[in-house]
Amino acid sequence: MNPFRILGDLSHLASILVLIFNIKSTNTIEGISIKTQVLYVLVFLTRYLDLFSFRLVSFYNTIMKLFFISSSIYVVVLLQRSKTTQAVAYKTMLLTDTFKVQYILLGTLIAAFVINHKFTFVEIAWSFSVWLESVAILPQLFMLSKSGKSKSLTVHYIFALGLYRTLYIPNWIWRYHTEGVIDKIALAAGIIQTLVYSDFFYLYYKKVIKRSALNLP
Amino acid sequence: VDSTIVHDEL
Repeated sequence: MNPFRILGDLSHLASILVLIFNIKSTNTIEGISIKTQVLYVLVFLTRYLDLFSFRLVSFYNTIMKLFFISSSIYVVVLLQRSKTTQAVAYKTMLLTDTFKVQYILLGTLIAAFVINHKFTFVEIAWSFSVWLESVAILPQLFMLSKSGKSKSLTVHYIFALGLYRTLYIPNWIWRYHTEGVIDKIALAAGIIQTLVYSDFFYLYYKKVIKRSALNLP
Repeated sequence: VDSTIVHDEL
């Protein structure tokens, strides 16, 4: 375990907590893409199948997996529940959340069958999950770019999520130098995901800097 | 020997 990976996992944890806090505290789902959240549930369900094999890697690894699965499902439940509690916002979300996830699902499924560590169900599912995670944020970024504005909490959510996978890259470099091992599929998908976030990072950086620039006397 | 790959990262 190295500091990059710990910080990365904590950033991932923080992003989900920010999202849940965002929905519960502001009691609005405005600007949140339910498609991205459903994709994340799929990412965790297909990646953590080894929970059923009871070959637990470590206590930390297991509780984090259980947390990610349960919290991502909880977010989707919260968003679905807003169908009754805030019907207008829910309808608006469906109208603005228009990214064609079929293309993501088909593309990542093909990638999983073509590029995997072993042609077994668990490994293809794992590979599908890694490829899917690298593009799962697209509906959310698409919605954000269309609406042009968003609550700051949503922006912080995306930033923390992007930071998590970006931190995994130095983690992989660290592990390569200390343990001599590297997972090429995870590395490739992680680089793609970081690139997907890069334009968002640029916007976020400008927005934050611009705001602080404005604050200067 | 059990040849399943162990992914130790989240």
